[in-house]
Amino acid sequence: GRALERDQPFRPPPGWVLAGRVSPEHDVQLTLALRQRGTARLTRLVRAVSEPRSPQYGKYLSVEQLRDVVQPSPATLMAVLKWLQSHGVEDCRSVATLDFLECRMPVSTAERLLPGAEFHRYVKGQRSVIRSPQPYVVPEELAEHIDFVGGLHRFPAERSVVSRAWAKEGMESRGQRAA
Amino acid sequence: FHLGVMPSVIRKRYNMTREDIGVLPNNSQACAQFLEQYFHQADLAVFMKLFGSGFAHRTEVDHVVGHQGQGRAGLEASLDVEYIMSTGANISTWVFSNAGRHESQEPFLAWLLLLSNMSALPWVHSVSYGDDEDSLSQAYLQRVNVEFMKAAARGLTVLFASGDDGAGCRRVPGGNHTFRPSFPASSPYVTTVGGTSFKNPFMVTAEVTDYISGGGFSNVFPMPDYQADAVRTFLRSAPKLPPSSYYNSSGRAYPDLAALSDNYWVVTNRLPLPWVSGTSASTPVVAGMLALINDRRLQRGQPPLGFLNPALYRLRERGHGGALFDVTQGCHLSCLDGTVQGQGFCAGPAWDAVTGWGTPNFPLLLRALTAP
Repeated sequence: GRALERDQPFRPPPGWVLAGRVSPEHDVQLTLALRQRGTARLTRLVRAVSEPRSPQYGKYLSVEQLRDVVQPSPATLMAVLKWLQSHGVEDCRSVATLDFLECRMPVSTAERLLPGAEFHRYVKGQRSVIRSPQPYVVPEELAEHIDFVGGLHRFPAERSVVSRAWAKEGMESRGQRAA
Repeated sequence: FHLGVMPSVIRKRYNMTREDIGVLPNNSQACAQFLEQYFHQADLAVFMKLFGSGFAHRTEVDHVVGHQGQGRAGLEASLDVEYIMSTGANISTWVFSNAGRHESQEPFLAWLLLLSNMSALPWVHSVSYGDDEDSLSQAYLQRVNVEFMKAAARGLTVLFASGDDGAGCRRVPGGNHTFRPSFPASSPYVTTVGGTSFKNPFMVTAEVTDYISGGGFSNVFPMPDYQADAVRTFLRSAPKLPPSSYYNSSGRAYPDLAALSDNYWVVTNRLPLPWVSGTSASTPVVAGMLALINDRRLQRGQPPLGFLNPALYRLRERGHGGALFDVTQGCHLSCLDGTVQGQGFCAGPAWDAVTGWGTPNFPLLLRALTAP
């Protein structure tokens, strides 16, 4: 298979503690980012509708028109659905633009579907997430149809960018010490 | 004289009058939360009671998309809602609450899926969240960037906070330092908001850089055409730049503009809290103003602003240079090493990598962005 995100570091943010493997029957929800068609056309469209000098300025697309530009090719949809069905994955839902699939499946299925993935639970206070510290691969013939699979490596946002003044003072004093 | 930034201070500094409020029922604005950051309607009501005199405003969020928890209010959520509704006053406001309902969901991805799945969305979105660009895979970065292009094609204005670590810092193999850009701030298809402080912290004065204001150059996304002239002018004319080994001068440069980010008052869990700072504060302030400009555009039969940057970077050449207060003093943080000694980029005339084009002068920005 091919690793779609070989360069994705796995870094549990501070405070998240490993709480062990997740049982094979437990459900996970994975998000498959399907390869879009028409991204070059989308680039041109964005330029045309956003550039005030363009005659198309402000002529924005509806979600249906956007779907017609970016929806994956029939070959992509066919290949991905066939792959999912061959692993018994049927609880999937798409979005209006047809370029994402959210699928729910037991951990055992997910680990067969994405060889390499190993689902573990991490906890922080009352919160709990399921992630894989190991990289996943997809079958070689699927690699051209999927951009990445979400729900394996990235943790919930830890960094909203609000800070308190006292924290800034801390940075300032660190800066002064360094100077 | 004031004891911290509150709506009256922002509205005075940016020349917003009591008439500068939304009037259209079909205009809306939104902020997105990704932590278990819940806002409380009661906090908003207390905030507006304490700080909302002087302009007509709403005291309730109209629409929460996602799960609204019952726990303690989060500072980020309180800040975002209270300030987007202070500059985008009297405009219908949505909150996207994406804490991640399932243990294996990525909350940020869940928000992107919502955008791809809803046919009717607010025109302006404010997001105060970021990751280090180098902490994300290329496949993820490129695809999320396409998601912002999709939003732009639909006419959505998506604003991201530029971050609170200045230019950032990272040790690369070999032991040297480089700056550390933040994503989505570094996406060429979002508008990124930096931060400023008052020159005199207790008066409504001119602004200087807030030294935490995130800014710099992407190591992933090339510089888009719309900003090439402005950024090259900055690189050519800045009196002092960090060594070129610290940043990728051909990358997408940010922020695009800025607003006050220091010393805000926020009501959270019904308590007024002073000294809240960060580009989390400046971003909803700008978002609310852009929603208000959309209100005026829609009244005139013009389309909403959509992806702002191509228009923003042309304001000067179209004779609207006064639409933003140029912030020219101060520098932001970076690596604490012997070479740059904690200093990243510095502000200067026109666009710079700390405050972008500067901060809004609302009436002139409104005039510029509603001009035929």
